Amino acid sequence: MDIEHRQAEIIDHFVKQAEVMDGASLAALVLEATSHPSLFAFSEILASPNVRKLEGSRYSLTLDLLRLFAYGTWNDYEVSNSGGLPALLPDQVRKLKQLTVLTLAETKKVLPYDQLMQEIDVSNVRELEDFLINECMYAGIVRGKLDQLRRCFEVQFAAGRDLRPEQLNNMIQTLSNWLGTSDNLLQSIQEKIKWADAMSEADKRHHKEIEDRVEDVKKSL
Amino acid sequence: DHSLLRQVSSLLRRLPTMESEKFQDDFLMEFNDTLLITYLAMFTNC
Amino acid sequence: DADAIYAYDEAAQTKSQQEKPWTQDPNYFKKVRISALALLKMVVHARSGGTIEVMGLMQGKTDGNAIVVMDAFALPVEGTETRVNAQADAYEYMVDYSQTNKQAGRLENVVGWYHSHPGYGCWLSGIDVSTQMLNQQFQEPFLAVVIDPTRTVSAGKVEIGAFRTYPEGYKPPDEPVSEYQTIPLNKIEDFGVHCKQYYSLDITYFKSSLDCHLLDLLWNKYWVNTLSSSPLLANRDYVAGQISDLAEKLEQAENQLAHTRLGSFLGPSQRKKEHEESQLAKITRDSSKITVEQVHGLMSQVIKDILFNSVRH
Repeated sequence: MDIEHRQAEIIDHFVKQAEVMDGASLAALVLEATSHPSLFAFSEILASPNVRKLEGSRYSLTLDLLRLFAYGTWNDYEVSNSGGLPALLPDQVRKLKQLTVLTLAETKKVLPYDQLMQEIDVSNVRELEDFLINECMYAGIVRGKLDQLRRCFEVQFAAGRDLRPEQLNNMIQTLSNWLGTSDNLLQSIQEKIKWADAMSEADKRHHKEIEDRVEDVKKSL
Repeated sequence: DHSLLRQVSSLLRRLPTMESEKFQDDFLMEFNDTLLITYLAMFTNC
Repeated sequence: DADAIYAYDEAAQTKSQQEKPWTQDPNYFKKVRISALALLKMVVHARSGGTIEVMGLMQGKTDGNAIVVMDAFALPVEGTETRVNAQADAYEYMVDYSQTNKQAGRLENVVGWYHSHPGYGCWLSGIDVSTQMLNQQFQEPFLAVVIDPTRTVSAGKVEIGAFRTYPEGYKPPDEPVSEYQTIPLNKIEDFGVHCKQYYSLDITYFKSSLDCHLLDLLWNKYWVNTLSSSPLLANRDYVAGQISDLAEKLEQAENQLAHTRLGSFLGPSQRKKEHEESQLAKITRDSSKITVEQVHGLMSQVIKDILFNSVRH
């Protein structure tokens, strides 16, 4: 939540800029956005009409680059590099690696060091831990614990990344599952409360019957 | 609202909160222990 | 309006001090109003003592037949059962604290003392009674509050009692016994011998608009803490103690039952006692209370498990 508050203003700023730019200036804007240290979301900029217009133009690579930062990982960039994406600046490289950690943290709660080192192209544990602490935890995009003994990173919180359109259905499905489960739980609690009330009523009645009978027996005695 | 979508996605990614086998074992152990206490208490009451 | 209670009316307090209405009627004070701030400080302090008793003082004022507790502060004293009179260092601390408060514009006087009974209920023991009687002789108006931090966690609500003692030799009219509470076997005698020497007051709470605002801000944090804690875990020792206490009581009841069977017919006094709740009925009640608290704890675990662990992507 905090990360969203922090980057909301930055997103506004870039979206307003994008509305009055096109072509080369837009390319420069995208470069600036993908290098910004506090920006980790690009859907709003992608949704801007001027940015969409880059499709099919000679700046289409800029659009591809923005999509990479919105949805992709460092591996995607290395694989797609053969497709001629422009070389990334050091800030962009760091940003893409931070986003890669986010994607990994979304899928698993315990991330082995080996997998992390491979995914973000880091050669040793020390460098990896420095990156996780300085570039990820201090940036507020993830929270968790570094387990040096088991060589893994335990994720407690990870900020959300931009969603691909096709992921929406899956998310809606999960949410409705959760809602269904919660409704069922509430219903069963209601039923249990009714059951408990009924049992206590029955108990009281039974208690009274016993007392009446005791009285009768006393009288007859 | 992209921001809201991202937050929902982050929240959903954290569920299920605990799904390790060890947790299930401990949970069931605790569950049964408490039910046993309840059972013994009913015995005592009777 | 809600904040009016925080205004300190010196004239009214002076008038009440001069009239001393509490000297006419031992039951004069009937109500206690505790501020959210004082309650939180006392409960957190009591909880921090773990299984050791801690004590502190309360500041406030009187308002008709109610004592209003505005604030509270801890005393550097532990184990009150052994040293219920705060020794020299605590006295010095008390005086300093009160004077500094006056300078800081907090005009309320000390109106009572609180201490904790971890795990064995809210009542006044023999030493507590004598301490409170002494205080009521020289420091009126003075209130005694007892907090049980362990049962607070177990029951999920604050276990607190406010009491005032009767003058020496005063015989209170037969009044209904206050809310039933489980007294451990090793404390029963201390409880029983003195329980007629004091009475309990009704406790209500109040909070200022600033309190409301601060508590609202803390609400999320409170919920996160509540959700991520489990009374089943936190109070394991207490429950174990309760169950072993129960077993001892059962043992005792069984012995007594054997004696009565050996004894001749029931005498009238014995029959009268039977009308009071029999010991076995009390034990049954204790057992049900333990069970209910355990089942509550388990229910919250099960609900959390269903809500947060059964979601599948």
